[in-house]
Amino acid sequence: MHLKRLEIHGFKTFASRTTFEFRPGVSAIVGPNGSGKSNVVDAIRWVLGEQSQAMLRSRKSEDLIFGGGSKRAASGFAEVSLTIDNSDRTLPVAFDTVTITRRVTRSGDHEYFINRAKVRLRDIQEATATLGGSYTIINQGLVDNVLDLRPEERRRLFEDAA
Amino acid sequence: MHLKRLEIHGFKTFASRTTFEFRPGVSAIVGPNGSGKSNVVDAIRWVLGEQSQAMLRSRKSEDLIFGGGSKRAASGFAEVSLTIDNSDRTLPVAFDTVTITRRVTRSGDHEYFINRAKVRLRDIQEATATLGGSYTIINQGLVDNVLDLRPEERRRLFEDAA
Amino acid sequence: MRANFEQTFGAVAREFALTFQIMFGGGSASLELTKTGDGGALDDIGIEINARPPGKRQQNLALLSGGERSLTAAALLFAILKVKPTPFCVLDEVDAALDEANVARFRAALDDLRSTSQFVVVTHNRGTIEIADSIYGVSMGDDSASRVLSLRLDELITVAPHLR
Amino acid sequence: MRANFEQTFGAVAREFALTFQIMFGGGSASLELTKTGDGGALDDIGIEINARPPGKRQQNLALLSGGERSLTAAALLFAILKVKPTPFCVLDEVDAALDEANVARFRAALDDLRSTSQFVVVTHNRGTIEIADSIYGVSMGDDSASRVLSLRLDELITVAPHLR
Ligand SMILES: Nc1ncnc2c1ncn2[C@@H]1O[C@H](COP(=O)(O)OP(=O)(O)OP(=O)(O)O)[C@@H](O)[C@H]1O
Ligand SMILES: Nc1ncnc2c1ncn2[C@@H]1O[C@H](COP(=O)(O)OP(=O)(O)OP(=O)(O)O)[C@@H](O)[C@H]1O
Ligand SMILES: [Mg+2]
Ligand SMILES: [Mg+2]
Repeated sequence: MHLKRLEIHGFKTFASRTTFEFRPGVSAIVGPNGSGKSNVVDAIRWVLGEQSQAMLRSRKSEDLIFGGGSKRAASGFAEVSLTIDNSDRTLPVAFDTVTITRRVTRSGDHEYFINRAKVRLRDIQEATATLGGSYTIINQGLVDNVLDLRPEERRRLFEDAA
Repeated sequence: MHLKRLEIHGFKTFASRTTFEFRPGVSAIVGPNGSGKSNVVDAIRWVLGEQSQAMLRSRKSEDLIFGGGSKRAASGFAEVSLTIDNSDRTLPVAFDTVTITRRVTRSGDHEYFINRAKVRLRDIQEATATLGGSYTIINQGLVDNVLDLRPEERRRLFEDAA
Repeated sequence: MRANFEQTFGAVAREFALTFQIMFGGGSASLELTKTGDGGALDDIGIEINARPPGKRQQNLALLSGGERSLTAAALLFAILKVKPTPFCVLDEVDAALDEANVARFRAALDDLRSTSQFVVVTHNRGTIEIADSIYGVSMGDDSASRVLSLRLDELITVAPHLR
Repeated sequence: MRANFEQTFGAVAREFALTFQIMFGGGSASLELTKTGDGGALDDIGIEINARPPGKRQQNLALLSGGERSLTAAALLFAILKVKPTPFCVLDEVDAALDEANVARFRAALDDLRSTSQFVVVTHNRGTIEIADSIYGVSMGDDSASRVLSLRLDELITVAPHLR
């Protein structure tokens, strides 16, 4: 199983539909401060079902929608789609290719899709539970967090992995 | 008022007496990971009266004394001396040059000196209170702490500065 | 449940001891199970980390330098990935505190894991990018929106001068 | 006490608005006093920070990038130092998250303050070192003890290859 494509549209600084093609191996994302690199990481977290505002560096879901600038109007919605090669059936979904889509509008409507079928947030969280997102997506500044945890908290993190 | 000299002997990785001459302006400290740069910052904090183990990245005062390695024995004590040009009397001490010394032995004896006169820790903390150490010594990884504080905590930090 | 945990823990502990030595070019580290209370419940179990960089003696984790902390945490993550590979792993500037020598060791460890896990790595370090199969350059347009370019390694010098 | 605080606050707020623009090459920022409760007590007063990087619209502090956070915090510290200079200031890798362009602006701000405050700066960035009057190179000996060398700027390439 590996990630194939990430499409970001209206999420944070990605006002225009932007596509990342990921191949197996290592993909690097580079750029100046404030250009949007960590926003890409946030998009991956979010589409996989992240609900913690702290982990998404936001205060409310409206913060996730492109807010516009002096030369461009704000977006009306944020949508992220992650397409995954699932030929080994790592995801409990009966398809070789699985596309997970998450969308939120400025008026607060939330929508979730798996291969274009409308689902609930829970369905996405359950389908992606095996991906270990809690420890395999490491936010900026948090890499050495594991060293500061209490022994019991570290064990709990370990249980997610094991 | 400016720092003139910092002498570190037996404190953390500075097993041999090491002297830094600081001139007015900007002094840079560079080196590989784990070489001892932040230990120099800890030494400055400690000699000015820091008591918080967290701020000194230690668990007990014994951690501050060079612990030895496979090729060198541990030290019996840690001593740091900071010599300051005090011609403008920023420090409430009647000398043009003020040397603050702090020393701790493995058996737990603590000693403090101002210009070779034995004093108490409080005397050092009171003498250096005007230096604003709480906000003018910024530890590694903590620069953006001020952004995460609650408004009231930020005001308290401000009061120290004002 | 408990047996599975202990088995996985044992495997990760062995792997961590190895990964740490590789990433530090020496030294030693271990994971330890700790127990609060007498019950056999998993809730009472904790995991301690011991790390001793090369040439130094065993000390409290608190004394580690910024770069040593990042490298130790990365070694633990990589050890877990070796025992229980996840399909992908996203790393946002985890190499920020590493000096050049340690970036090279970090990169080698990443190289070693790429066949079992897919990595998406945000970085400012040229050293880390050297093993990338694809590079995306992100920049901020004057319309306040991000724009993305697919880059080749040789294009980096001109297109991404901000790299270290 | 309260009057002194408000006066200093006003001066720092004005300075912060300027320093932020200089260090970001644009944008705008402000400090705001907030009040919890109706009393006049200092305890009920808080300080809010608003920061808007160039080209972007005013948003919550939480949305700032790693580099933008470091630069905003540095701008606030430098504003305080302009209004209430302290004799010296020790900075341990506060420029770690900055890209090359921002390191240059950070360095310029440091240059501007050096006449009123003495700085001791730990850094991995060549850009920051360029304005140093003296450079100390620290290394770990094989006896586990630190050794220190006084360096000149031109010696850095050979003696300190680990710099970015
Ligand atoms: N909803 C939104 N609308 C517009 N801009 C946004 C939105 N959410 C976040 N931003 C902007 O995104 C920027 C942060 O982007 P990001 O964290 O991805 O930067 P980065 O490339 O990781 O930078 P660094 O190298 O400093 O970590 C901030 O300037 C913030 O104002
Ligand atoms: N009492 C002590 N005796 C011996 N070694 C010690 C002692 N206290 C700390 N150390 C060692 O000092 C090292 C950390 O040094 P320091 O934090 O100054 O590194 P640094 O140069 O700032 O590195 P980085 O660039 O990674 O931040 C650790 O390896 C730690 O083991
Ligand atoms: Mg970032
Ligand atoms: Mg350090």
